[in-house]
Parts: sequence; C-alpha cells; structure tokens
Amino acid sequence: SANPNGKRRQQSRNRSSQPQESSRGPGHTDYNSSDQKTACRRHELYVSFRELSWQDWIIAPEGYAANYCDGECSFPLNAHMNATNHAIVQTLVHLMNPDNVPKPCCAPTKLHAISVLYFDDNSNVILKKYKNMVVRACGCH
Amino acid sequence: GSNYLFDGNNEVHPSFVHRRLRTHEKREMQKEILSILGLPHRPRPHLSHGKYNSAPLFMMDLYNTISNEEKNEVDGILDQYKSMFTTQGPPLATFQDSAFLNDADMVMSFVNLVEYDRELSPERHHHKEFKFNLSQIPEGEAVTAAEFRIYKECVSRSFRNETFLLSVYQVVGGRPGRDADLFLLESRRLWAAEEGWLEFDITATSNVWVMSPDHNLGLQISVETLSGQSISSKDAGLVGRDGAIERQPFMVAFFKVGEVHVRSPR
Repeated sequence: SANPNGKRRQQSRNRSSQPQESSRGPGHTDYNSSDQKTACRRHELYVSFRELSWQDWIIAPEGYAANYCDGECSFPLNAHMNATNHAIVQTLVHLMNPDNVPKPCCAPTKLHAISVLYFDDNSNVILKKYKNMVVRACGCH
Repeated sequence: GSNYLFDGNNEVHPSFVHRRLRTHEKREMQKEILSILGLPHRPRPHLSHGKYNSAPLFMMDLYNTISNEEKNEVDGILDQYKSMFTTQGPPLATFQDSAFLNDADMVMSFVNLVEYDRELSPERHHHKEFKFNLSQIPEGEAVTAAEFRIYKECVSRSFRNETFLLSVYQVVGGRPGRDADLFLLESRRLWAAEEGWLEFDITATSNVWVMSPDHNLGLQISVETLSGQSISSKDAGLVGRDGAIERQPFMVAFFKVGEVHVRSPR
C-alpha cells in the first residue's frame, strides 16, 4: 500500500542498508553466498549395464542416464526454476516454523521413458518400455 | 572399470563411494537395478547360436524404431549384428509392426521349439509344424497383436512360373499316427519368384494359447500348386529351421499391461 509518511519507508530503507544479523532466523540463508551452488538441480548419473556385467543378456541399450535431483529449496524460490506453486507456500511456512515444517523437496519435474531389449531364460527376445526412468528436469515440490 | 558413481560433471559427489565396489555391493546394486526392470533374477539365456538369429534382428529393428534418441548407440550394435551376415536382408519390421508397437508396453519374440518336416507318402500332403512356448509371459500382460513370420526365398529352379497356395493352420487336436485336427487361419497365394518375409496374424490363436496353455499344439503349414499337388515348403522356397539363421521362422507378440506394475514396497 502507498506509504502515508516517508518515515516508515525511510526506516525500512535504513533497516535494509544495515547488515541484518538479528533478523537472520535459523532457516535464513544468504542467497548471494556460495550456497546457491547447492540449489536444487539435476545431477547426472549413468547406469551402465556393461559395468553390471549384463551385456550377455541385455542386447540394447548399453546403459541409461538415470540422473537424480539434489540441492536446497530455499527462500526465495524464484531462484529455482520449475518450483510448484505449493512449494512457495511450503517455503514461507518453513520460514515461520523451521523446526517443524520442512522446506520443499527437490524432486524430478520431468521424467522420460526408456526401452530395453533383452533375452529371457529361454532365449526369447523381449522389448520392454519402462516409464519414468530418466530424470530430465528437477524442481522444488 | 569405472565402478564409481560420478556426478555428471565429473566432480565426485561427496556422499558417493570413492572406491571400486566390492563383490557383494555390486551384487546388491544388480539386485536393485533388476527390481527396477521388474525382473526376479538376471536371465541366463543359452545363446550358442540364438543370439544372431532372425528374431533378435527383428526385435532390434523394433527397438530402433522406438528409441530414436538412443538411435546412434543402437546403430552401432545393429551394424555389428548385420555385419555378421553377407545378405543385408530387407527391412524386417513393417509399418504394421510399428503401429502395433505404439500401442504395446512389451514385445516378445519366440523361437520355434519344434519343427516336424513330415515327408509323407506322395498321396498324403506334406506339412511343417511349429511350436512356441508362451508360458513365460509376465503376469497381467494381454496379447494385443501376434504374428507368425516365415521367410520365402525365390524359387528359380523347378517351379519357375508357378503360383503356390500356402495355408497356415492352428493345430487344435490330434492323436498319434493320425493327421492332426486343423483350424485354417489363412491361405495365401505366392509367386515362385517372390522373396521376403511373410507375416501371418495369429493374435486370436496366441490369446487362446496364453489363456489355456494345454491348447497350445502349435501351427502347421502346407503348400500346394494351383493344380492341387502337395509340395514340400522347402521346394516352395520357405525357409525352415535348417535355413540361414537370420531367416528362420519365429513368432512375435505385442502386449499391453493389464494393470500398472507397481513394485512391492521393500
């Protein structure tokens, strides 16, 4: 709302120019610090069927990019792409009650399928589609 | 030897193991990945020759059709398979197969378990039998389409300009020493000179075999000239068990999962 007298705005401005040691609650994180690097994002991980010594029965593929999500979902969430709307509420409630309410979790927002071609015990050949196997994107939920 | 788990940017994630996995850890890892693949144990196929026969090649074509993003990787394997054979056979999977594929969750090819080439006395007709074991199908899978595939080579010698009548039957009964009771599935005219894969729709038959395995008595084919003379399928150019391994007959079935396969919580 429009501020009737500049004083409060002045105050608030003053306040914002000083380091706010006191207002740093336990859940507070400085967003300009190196913490950003632990922001929620996708990490690559490859499951190699060859490394598992399965190339005698799995014809294709040689493996698949499983990937996983890791990192913090901290306030303000606009620093994290693909946060769900609810994650913003979760973050705010976490800020008010950090000991009891967890931050939003960093989880996949886009999953892709893969197909695997393999022999069964009777040397029949099976081509099977597996849904939700590859993480293509992560976000705060 | 990279049994380590690396983060994609090659920085080793602090919580990951920094050493070669021990045997039991590797076995645990295998168990976990097998559970993701929905397999109770790792299959142990006997692949003396089976690895390079027509069914894996056909299935590789289907795989190639499905997973374009992995296409370059599979081409490598596909070329390796195809380099095994002198003849670069015609494309195996047809447009119809690709259509079946879109609607399927799983495709399975079955090797021919038995094949009797009954060279009977001339007045009784020749026939060839095929048998497929459909009992290994995972629970809850329903057959949405099934094909019997047999390769026809060009017959240049004795029957040059002949036209044949190929008939495919489902064996529905029979007693030893007597002709089997047959149910005609399809009859098709073939030119002696034509070459390539013949596909016969056996969806209904496969469903019967899946629902009641005791009725799985296999298929039978027989060939006649238009003048009614019974000839052996070999003389008609049909490739059997003793033909080139990449042209041997097989069956393929497309499945749709009945209920979503949810892994039991562990």
